[in-house]
Amino acid sequence: MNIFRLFGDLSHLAAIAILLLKIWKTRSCAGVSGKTQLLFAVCFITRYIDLFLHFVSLYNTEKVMKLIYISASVFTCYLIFFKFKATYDGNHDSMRAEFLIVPAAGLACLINTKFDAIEILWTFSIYLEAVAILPQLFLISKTGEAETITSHYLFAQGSYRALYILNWIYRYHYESHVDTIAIVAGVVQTILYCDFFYLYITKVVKGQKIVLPA
Amino acid sequence: KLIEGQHDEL
Repeated sequence: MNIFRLFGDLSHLAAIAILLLKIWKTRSCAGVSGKTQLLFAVCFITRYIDLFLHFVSLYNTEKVMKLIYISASVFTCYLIFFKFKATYDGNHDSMRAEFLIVPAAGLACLINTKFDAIEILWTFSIYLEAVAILPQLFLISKTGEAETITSHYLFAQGSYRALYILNWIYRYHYESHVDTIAIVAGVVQTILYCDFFYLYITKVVKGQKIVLPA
Repeated sequence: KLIEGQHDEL
């Protein structure tokens, strides 16, 4: 464990907490893409499938973190699609999720480390996570704005994988450890946030709201 | 020697 990965995981936890708080406090999921949250839930379940296959004692934090990610993302989907369904902005959340899931699944079968079920699921989860934020970014471009709290959520969510890139550089240099598939997907994922990061740094930090077109 | 593909991260 290094500082980059620690802050990456904390940033990811913060993102999940910010979104849950936003929906719970405002009792509304306006401006939140339900499809992105569904895709994240699929990512966690397919990536941490080992939790279900052979039960492992929850002694180490990693298992606890995996359970937190899975339960929090499923609970977020429950809030969006059931509890606060009336506030779900379905007609703006219109990016076809199939256009993300099918290519990720196909690519996972073509480019992977080992052709076995668990490995394919892990690879699918990595590829899907790289593009899972697109429906959310698409929704913001359709509505033309993002609530400040949603911007903070996106900043934390984008920073998590950006910090993981620093973690991978660190591990390559000090531990001679590489995970090529995760690195390539993580770079693609972070690049997708660049436009948002620019808007966040130039606007939200100064107390303005993000309004598109910028 | 590079250690490749141990998915030991979240």
